This record gives sequence, C-alpha cells and structure tokens, in this order.
Amino acid sequence: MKLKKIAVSGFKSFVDQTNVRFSAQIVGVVGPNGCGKSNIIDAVRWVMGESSAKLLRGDSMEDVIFNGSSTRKPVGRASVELLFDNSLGRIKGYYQSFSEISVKRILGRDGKSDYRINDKRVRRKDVLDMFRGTGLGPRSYSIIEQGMVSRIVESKPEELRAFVEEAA
Amino acid sequence: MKLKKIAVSGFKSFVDQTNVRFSAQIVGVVGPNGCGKSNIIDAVRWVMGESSAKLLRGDSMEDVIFNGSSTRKPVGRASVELLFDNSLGRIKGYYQSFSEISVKRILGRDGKSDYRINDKRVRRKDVLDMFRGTGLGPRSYSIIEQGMVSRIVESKPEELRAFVEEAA
Amino acid sequence: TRVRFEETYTILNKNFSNYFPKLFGGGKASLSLTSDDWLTTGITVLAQPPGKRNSTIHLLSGGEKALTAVSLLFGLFELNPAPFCIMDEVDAPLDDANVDRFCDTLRSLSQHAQIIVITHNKITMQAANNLIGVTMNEPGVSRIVSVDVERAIELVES
Amino acid sequence: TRVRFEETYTILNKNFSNYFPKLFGGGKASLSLTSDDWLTTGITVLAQPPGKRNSTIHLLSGGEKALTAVSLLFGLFELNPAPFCIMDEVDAPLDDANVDRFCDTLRSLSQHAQIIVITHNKITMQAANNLIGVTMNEPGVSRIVSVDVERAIELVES
Ligand SMILES: Nc1ncnc2c1ncn2[C@@H]1O[C@H](COP(=O)(O)OP(=O)(O)OP(=O)(O)O)[C@@H](O)[C@H]1O
Ligand SMILES: Nc1ncnc2c1ncn2[C@@H]1O[C@H](COP(=O)(O)OP(=O)(O)OP(=O)(O)O)[C@@H](O)[C@H]1O
Ligand SMILES: [Mg+2]
Ligand SMILES: [Mg+2]
Repeated sequence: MKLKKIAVSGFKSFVDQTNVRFSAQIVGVVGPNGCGKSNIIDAVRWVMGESSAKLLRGDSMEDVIFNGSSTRKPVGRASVELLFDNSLGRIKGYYQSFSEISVKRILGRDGKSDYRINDKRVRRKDVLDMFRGTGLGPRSYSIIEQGMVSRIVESKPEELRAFVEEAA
Repeated sequence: MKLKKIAVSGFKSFVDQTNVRFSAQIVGVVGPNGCGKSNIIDAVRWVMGESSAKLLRGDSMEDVIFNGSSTRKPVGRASVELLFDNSLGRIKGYYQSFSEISVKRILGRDGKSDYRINDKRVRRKDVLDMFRGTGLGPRSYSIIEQGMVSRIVESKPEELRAFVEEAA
Repeated sequence: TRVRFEETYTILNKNFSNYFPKLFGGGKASLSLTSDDWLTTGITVLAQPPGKRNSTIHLLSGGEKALTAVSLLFGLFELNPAPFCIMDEVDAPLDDANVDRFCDTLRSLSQHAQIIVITHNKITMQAANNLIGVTMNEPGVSRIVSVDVERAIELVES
Repeated sequence: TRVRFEETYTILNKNFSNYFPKLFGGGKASLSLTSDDWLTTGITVLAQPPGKRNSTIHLLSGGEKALTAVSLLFGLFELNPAPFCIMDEVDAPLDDANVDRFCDTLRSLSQHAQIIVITHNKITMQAANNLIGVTMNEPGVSRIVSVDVERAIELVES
C-alpha cells in the first residue's frame, strides 16, 4: 500500500487546492521556516482521525481551517484527502479488492467532520478500522513529529512505559 | 571585563589540564556530537557557584569529576579556573583595582568545594558577591544552554513570569 | 495485557539495541525496567556511545540523546511497520557524521516502507531520491513546487 | 518587588519587540499579561511573523517559535548586559535566511559583549572571528584544537 498523493484545501496555510505527490521511495520535504512543512504532517494525522486539537497545535479543531493572512480572507472549510495505491491488497477487509483507496475528511465552521472512503460517506470508526493492522493511524509511530525526539529524551520512566503501551 | 581563558582539568570529559582561550569578539566552538562542547558551558556555570547537580546534567555533584573512559581511570578531583581581564575596572568593590582576576573552584571526591579568587581561598558567597552587578552568575541570561530555547517555547504563562522575576 | 506489554517490551528492546550501533557507528544500548512488577514498572534507557562508559540517557550530550531517541523511535516503528514513515526535522541536532549514518538507516528502512523526511540538512536532502519544495511566496499561503537538490539548497537560503 | 517586576516587564517588552523584527526581517511581537494583578499574573507571548496574522507562540512553526524565543532571550540578556554571552546551538532549527539574520544580531551584540557560540551551522561558523575546535580523538577525553573555518567544516564532518 503506497501513499501516492495528499490533496489539501483550506487546511491551515494550504488555502488553495494543493496536491503533494510522492513518487519515490525516499522523499525529502524542504522549505524555509514557517512555510507549511509540518502542516502537511498535521494534515495526514487529521485525515486519519486525529480528534485532539492540541495535538494539531491548535486551541480548537476550527484552528485547522485557513483563518486568513495579510492578503486573504479566512475560508469556511478544510478538506484533506489521502490517495493510496492498494494494488498489493495490503488493506484487509472490505477494501482489500480496491486497487486505489481514497480517504477524505472535510470540516466546516459548524464543527461537523465528514469522513469518506472512495467518496462514500463513512464514520470516523470506519476509517480507524480500515487502518487497523497496517501500522497506520493518527498516533502511530510511523509519524515522528517535530519535537517528538526531545520529548522522548526528557521523558521519565513511567512516561516511556506509556509510549510502549501505546505501541503494544 | 573580558573573559581571556578557561582552564579545566578533571572536569567532566576534560580529564587533562586544558586551556580554552578566547581572543576575539565572536568566538565559535565546533566539534562532533558528544565531544565536550556543552561541558565547557557547564564548567563556566560551575565555577561561578552553581550548586545544583541536576542543572549540570548530573545526579550528584560528583558527576562533574571525570569518571573514566574506555582507556582512562576516573580521577579524584575537578578544577576549573576563569581568567578575566579587568583592566577597565568593571568589577566593583575590593577587586576593582586588579587588572586580572582569576576565579577558581576545586572539588574532590570528599564533596568539599574550594573557591579561590586570585589564588586566595574565599567562600562561595564571595564569588557570587563579586559577580553581582556585572550581569554574570551561574543562572544569568548571559548563558543560553542547549535546550533552553525549546524550554522557553513550551513554557506556560506562569513559568514565563518566573523567568522574568529571576531577571529582575 | 500484561503478556502483551512484556512481549512488546522484549521485541522493542531487541530492535532498539539493533538500531543504536548502526546509528552511532558502534557502542551498545538497551532498555531496563525500574521494578519487577510488569504492571507498574517504568522504563529507563541505558546507552553507551562508542568509546564511552555506560550511562543513563541524561548524562549524554544533546546530539547523543537525540540519536538515542531516534534509535528508539525506529525500534517502535518496526514493532508495527507501516507502509510509510514521516519524520519532521529529526536530524537537526546531529553533526555530519551522524547525519550520514542516519541517511544510511533511511536507505535500509526504505526497502520496506516509503520514507518522507522534512529537513533543513543538505546531506539528508542529497540522500532523498525526490524533493518536494514548500514555499510561501504569497505571505501566509503555502504552495508546492518541485525542486532538485541544487534548487532546494537555494530555496532554503531564500 | 512589585514595582521591580513591573519595571523589568516593561523594559523586557520593549527589548523583545525590538529584537523580533530584526531577527525575522519584519513583523512584530509583544508580551501580554494574563491578569490585572501584578503579583500573580502570568505572561504570554504574541508574535506576528512578516505577512502573517498575529497569534500566540503555540500556532507558530518550530523555527518561528525558536526564533521568537531567541528574541526574548536577547531581550533578557539586555536587561542585565554581561561582559560575555554564551549560546549553545540556538541556531539548530533555523533555515539559512534566519541564520543570516541571527548572525547579524550576533555582530551587533558583539559591540558591547564577547559572544561565544556553540554551533554545527556552517554560516554561523563563518560569522565568527575565531574558531575553537573540540575533539575526542582519544575516546571519552576532550581536547582543544585551534581551527580555521575550512578545517572546522571538516572537523564537524569527521
Ligand atoms: N564526569 C564525566 N566524566 C567523563 N565523561 C563525562 C562526564 N560527564 C559527562 N561526560 C561525557 O561528556 C559527553 C557530553 O559532552 P557534551 O554534552 O559537552 O557534548 P557536546 O559537544 O555538547 O555534544 P552535542 O553537539 O551533541 O551537544 C558525554 O558523552 C559524556 O559521556
Ligand atoms: N488555520 C491556519 N490558517 C492559516 N495559517 C495557519 C493556520 N494554522 C497554522 N498556520 C500557519 O502555518 C505556519 C506554520 O507552518 P508549519 O508549522 O508547517 O511550518 P514549517 O514549514 O514546519 O516550519 P519550520 O521549518 O520552522 O518547522 C504558521 O506560521 C502559521 O501561521
Ligand atoms: Mg516544522
Ligand atoms: Mg551540546
């Protein structure tokens, strides 16, 4: 199961419809401070079902919706889509036979999140279930966010235990 | 008052008598990870009277004494000396007329610290008094240690207040 | 869940003590438990960079701590290998020799998973097969540009 | 001590909002109090990098947060200017454009104080007038070598 593309619009600093394509085994993401690199990681965790605004560096979930810049007005909704190549059938269950899988999450200012898999509306739980067993998820160790390394370094023995329990 | 030299021996990874000379206005300190750069900062804070082992990244004050490597045995004492050029008379009080001022701290495995100013034994309080008013001291903002930037970034409003109170 | 925790801990310990010498170019490391009771015990990290004595993670240098934490994170990743792994500036505190070994490890991880690495380090940029540039030419608005390594080094400097 | 705190806060706020635009190449920042009671109030940091909206420090990026903290630390240093200022790898999360502005600020600070900066960043190394190399050729034992910039870049890579 390969990640082919992330399509974002209205999510944090990605106000316009933007596609991030991954076409190689090792892909580097570069750019000046504050240009939006870590926002891409937030987008991936959000669409996989992240429910805590604080873990997405915001005060409320609405903080993920583009809230304006010196030249642009705030928008009314955020949308992120992950497109996977599942031709090897790595995702188990109902979706195993699909060669491409699209997972989407949309949020309006009314606070309601709308999840879709291959354009069919589903619940958040369905997204979590689909990823179960693949090693992916909003808090999986496949995403090492900025600052996580120094958090691990400074953690006390009981905190390290909690890390391991989450992975179990 | 210019810092001319730091003389260390038996302090952390600086087991042999070593002189670090500062002969320019902007001095860069470089070297691979783990080679001893931050230990130099610990040496400066220690000789100025730092009394907390934890702030020197150790469990007990004895952790500042060289405790061996794959080829060397542990030693019995740590010694750090700061040599200042005071020809402008910036240090007030008794020492104002000295053109050079040496501050030294020696620690044996017996746990007793011995402070000296210009080779005369003094108390820790005398060292703190001498530096008062110069902006220097074991916890002054003239020393920005590794990790302090991310600690400030993550601090809560009441912690930021404590930072400002310490500076007052 | 006790058995599960014990199993996870044992595998993680093996993974971690595998990655550590690869990233440090030698030395050894392991996890240890703070008590005999599996249900309440904490976990400490013992690390011995090459040529040094064994110590807890707190006595290490900034870069040594970071590299130890990265070894642990790679060990955790291997517990549940996902189809991709995204890393956000984990190479920032490392010197060039450690970044080289970090890149070697990325290459071996990339045999089984897609690796996406956010970085300012030019050595890591060169280790990637493909680079994605993120810019904010219009203030506050992020866009994607495709870049090659030379262009990327320019982009970071702009 | 209430008056002293109020005075210190006011001067620090001025210093901080002075350093911020120098380090960011524009924008503005200030401190603000969480309550009217001087004796118990906390302090929050409001920062607005160039071209962005005003926000608390938590919504900024990793590099923007670090640069904001450095502006605050320089503001604190100016409260009690000492004969020297030592900095330990504060430039690690910054991109090259921000490192350039950081070095400009070091040059202006060096008018009144000796600056000692521990760094892995080649731009900062070049901004220094003199470099001190620390090596551990004998494992576990630190020594000082004098280096020039080219040699320093080699040293970091060894
Ligand atoms: N008492 C001691 N005796 C011997 N070695 C010690 C002692 N205390 C600390 N050390 C060693 O000093 C090393 C750390 O040095 P330091 O923190 O100065 O590195 P650094 O040059 O700042 O590296 P980095 O670039 O990673 O921050 C550790 O590896 C540790 O083993
Ligand atoms: N809802 C939002 N609307 C508009 N802009 C936002 C929103 N949320 C965050 N931002 C902006 O995104 C920027 C942060 O981006 P991000 O953290 O991705 O930067 P980065 O490229 O990772 O930088 P660094 O290299 O410093 O880590 C901030 O400056 C912030 O103003
Ligand atoms: Mg970032
Ligand atoms: Mg260090």
